[in-house]
Amino acid sequence: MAVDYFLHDKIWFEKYKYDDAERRFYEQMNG
Amino acid sequence: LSPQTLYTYPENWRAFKALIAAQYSGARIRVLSGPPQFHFGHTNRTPQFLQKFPLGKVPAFEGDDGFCVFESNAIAYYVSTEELRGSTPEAAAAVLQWVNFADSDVVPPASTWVFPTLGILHYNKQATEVAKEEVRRVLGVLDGHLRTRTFLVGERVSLADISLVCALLWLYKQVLDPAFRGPFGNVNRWFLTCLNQPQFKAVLGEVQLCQRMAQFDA
Amino acid sequence: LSPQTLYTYPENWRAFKALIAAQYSGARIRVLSGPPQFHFGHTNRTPQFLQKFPLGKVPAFEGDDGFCVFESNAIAYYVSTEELRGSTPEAAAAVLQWVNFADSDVVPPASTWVFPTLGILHYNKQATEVAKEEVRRVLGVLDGHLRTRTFLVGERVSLADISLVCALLWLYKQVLDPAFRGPFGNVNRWFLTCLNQPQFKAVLGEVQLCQRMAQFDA
Repeated sequence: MAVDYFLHDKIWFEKYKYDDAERRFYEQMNG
Repeated sequence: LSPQTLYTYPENWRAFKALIAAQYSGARIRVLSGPPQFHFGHTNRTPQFLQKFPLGKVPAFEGDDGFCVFESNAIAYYVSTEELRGSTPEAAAAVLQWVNFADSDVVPPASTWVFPTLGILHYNKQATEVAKEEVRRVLGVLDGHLRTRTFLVGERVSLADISLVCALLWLYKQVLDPAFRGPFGNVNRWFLTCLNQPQFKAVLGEVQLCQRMAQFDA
Repeated sequence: LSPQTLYTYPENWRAFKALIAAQYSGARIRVLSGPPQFHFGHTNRTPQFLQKFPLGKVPAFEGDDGFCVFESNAIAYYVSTEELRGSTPEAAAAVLQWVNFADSDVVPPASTWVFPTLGILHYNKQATEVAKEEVRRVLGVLDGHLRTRTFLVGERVSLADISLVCALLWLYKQVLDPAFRGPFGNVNRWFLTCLNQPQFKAVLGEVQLCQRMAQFDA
């Protein structure tokens, strides 16, 4: 199935975890 | 222009961006997406391919003069018109803003939610719930922006619309059922307006919007 | 040009891109990164800010004429010169290619490897090992491309160099010790050449390259 190819694309599934962690870190730094 | 070549696997939404842009610019592109011309997983691992495209990723583009470029947004930009790119610095910056927004804020949660319904990724309830909320937030931002606009930047279609329609495509086909997409009327209107542009239809064909939210395919 | 405003928290590598670009273009930007003008976590949640920047993310830019744009690459583009953007369609597409490459192939493994050493995120051994290999692959691609080049696109500095130097900054400061970066001589040369450009130095100051690979900050 064509959709099987999708997995070969690099997708940052965990991006939201990193974005949240980075935001919290800099909010604390500037708290 | 003599034909230029786009290497990709079939039905690659990232390749659709350049193909829709080419419908506006008249750029003639031949798509090589199947054997014998291009066999994904093999051709893109050969030394010849890697010499041109060191990452071995698709879509990859080769111009008639040997100019080679990878990264789908760069390819779509190259085959676009000035109008699609944004003809003033403000418009071009706004186009870039929405193109980046598509990659950074739409693609990750859309993939997390949709892939398990296609059976190509294991289902994770917690990740899916987070992704749904991210998608709701993204649609809310777009809905606000499109309240007073027909298209995302200026009065005509641009690469911003092309990029975001392609990034949202699988969401609208698989999981954005009428109940979920109901609150985002401006986005739904915009999405359908784009789909009905002849240049989008020439590449995407008839797109059926999701009627029943697909569940993960155990 | 009367001053334009960049909202960010201090030491934000994503904001550095626009500030370095502005060093080349002469665009005058005042950076609001601390109270009372801007308090990250508060100001960017106010209705006034969200009205201009619906995502509430930084860096965010407001021009002297009220033009607002978010997404760091769009901001850097807006304050750039034609030269930095790429003055031909081929150069502009190549710039976009490397800018996208920075976001899609450098930032994820760089964040995975570096964040635990800064105490931003918990350490995960397996993820870190995968990230190290990704970084090795990325540096290998860049090293091949830079074997015969001084800069990434054309003969002069462009947004491609600015974006990739900023995306690689934390890696070079925190974890790319001499042993790890040894095999990538062309990248090291390119990175130091850029750092020593007056326009980069004006923004980044003296950058100490990592001598000892930082371990996670338990």
